[in-house]
Amino acid sequence: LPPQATVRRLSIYLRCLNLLDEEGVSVVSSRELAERLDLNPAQVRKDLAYFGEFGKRGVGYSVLKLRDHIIKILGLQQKRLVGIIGAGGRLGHALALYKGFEKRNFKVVALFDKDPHVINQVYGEAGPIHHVSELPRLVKALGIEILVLCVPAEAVPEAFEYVLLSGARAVLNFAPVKLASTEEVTVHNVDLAMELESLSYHLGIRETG
Amino acid sequence: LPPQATVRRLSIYLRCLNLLDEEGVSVVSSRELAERLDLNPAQVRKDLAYFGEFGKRGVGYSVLKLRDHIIKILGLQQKRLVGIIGAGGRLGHALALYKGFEKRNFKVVALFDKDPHVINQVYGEAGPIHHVSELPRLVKALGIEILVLCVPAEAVPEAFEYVLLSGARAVLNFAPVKLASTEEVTVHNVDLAMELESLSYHLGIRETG
Ligand SMILES: NC(=O)c1ccc[n+]([C@@H]2O[C@H](COP(=O)([O-])OP(=O)(O)OC[C@H]3O[C@@H](n4cnc5c(N)ncnc54)[C@H](O)[C@@H]3O)[C@@H](O)[C@H]2O)c1
Ligand SMILES: NC(=O)c1ccc[n+]([C@@H]2O[C@H](COP(=O)([O-])OP(=O)(O)OC[C@H]3O[C@@H](n4cnc5c(N)ncnc54)[C@H](O)[C@@H]3O)[C@@H](O)[C@H]2O)c1
Repeated sequence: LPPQATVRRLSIYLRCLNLLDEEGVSVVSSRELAERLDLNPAQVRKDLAYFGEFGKRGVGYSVLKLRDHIIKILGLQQKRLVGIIGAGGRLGHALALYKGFEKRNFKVVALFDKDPHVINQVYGEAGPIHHVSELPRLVKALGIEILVLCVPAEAVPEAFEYVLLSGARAVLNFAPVKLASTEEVTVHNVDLAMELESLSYHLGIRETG
Repeated sequence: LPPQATVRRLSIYLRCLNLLDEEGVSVVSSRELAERLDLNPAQVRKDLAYFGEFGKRGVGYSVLKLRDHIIKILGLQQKRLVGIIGAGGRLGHALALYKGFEKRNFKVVALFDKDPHVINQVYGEAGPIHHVSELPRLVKALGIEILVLCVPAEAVPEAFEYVLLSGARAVLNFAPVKLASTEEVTVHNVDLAMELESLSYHLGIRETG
């Protein structure tokens, strides 16, 4: 299996290839891709080699062929259905309305919460907020594959219990509790403080010159 | 300059070293660090070598020494002050209250917005929401280094104008517009759809077996 960082770079290559296509570029070398992304050309070739041979030595990669290949590797050729747990909260509500998900073929189709004041409220196209106890039934009925967890830390055990009962295969966790993947469910934990740490690194370089 | 991905991995090593310290482990090899993080040991050694020599061949790294070194490299030994633009909105409000920032030595000290209905509202310790036109004055008065941008796409040009006037050196952009870094300001763009793409990759593997 390729390392996690390689998979993340595929998302970055995909965005770059989309831009190249918009600019009318039809062939690109690993060197040109690396330059555009501030990466090392050997890293680009190594990343792509995990998934088979594409480009011709000395000629480069076909932008469209490579893009379509990466779309398949990332499993983005089909629409992935998403549910949000804690949708009545600030973060969950913001993610329920974020148009950037649909642009990448992710559709938020169901919202869940526990707070009686928010049940049945409607946000955009995702429909009414359901009580979290409905999760197992609706995940199966709608074919939801990914659940986004936006609940407080103390609610994670109960919410994850419902996730396991539902049969959903993937969880994106924002709650400040490190959740581990299981046999059936792949879990990715997000901590936006890490985004600030990479900015802090650049502030440190400016200070030391 | 080390690649962006290396800097991100430093944040991951830092969290792992904190855990090892809590478990009472005082020495760790690049192999053990790599195993815990599902990385390649040569990648760990290569990452750390960018920043000087720390471990002894065959002995490993001192957990505390390596942790403190990474804290310094990431510029985390001092508190970094943060302001949020669009704090009256859903995402901005959720980030204003997120306790994970302070745990990593980032303190949200000022909130900004343009909507007259939210000006002067108080969220937690960050104080009242100021009008965005106050940004240049308050960034200088408080010594804010990082601004988090949580405004709609059409508001980005105006908000970024205030950022440039303020002298802040770093921006974390959530708005769906790709902002470029300038001479004075390092900009990182966040698209949470990329987190879903790395989950989609794992869904794709399950499907093809
Ligand atoms: N990882 C990050 O970078 C990051 C950033 C910001 C916030 N957060 C975290 O995200 C979470 C949400 O933050 P917020 O500001 O939106 O909080 P919030 O209080 O506004 O929202 C939480 C929502 O979860 C609901 N809830 C509580 N228990 C539940 C349960 N058992 N099942 C279903 N829903 C339940 C609540 O009713 C509420 O609507 C918090 O844990 C916060 O720490 C993480
Ligand atoms: N990158 C991601 O992964 C991601 C995820 C979710 C949302 N978003 C984006 O984040 C932004 C905020 O989302 P939201 O759901 O919180 O929206 P929102 O409408 O709730 O909040 C936007 C806030 O910005 C304020 N604002 C507007 N113009 C301003 C200006 N010129 N100066 C200062 N403040 C101004 C508004 O008054 C409002 O309070 C949107 O652009 C959304 O697309 C990005």
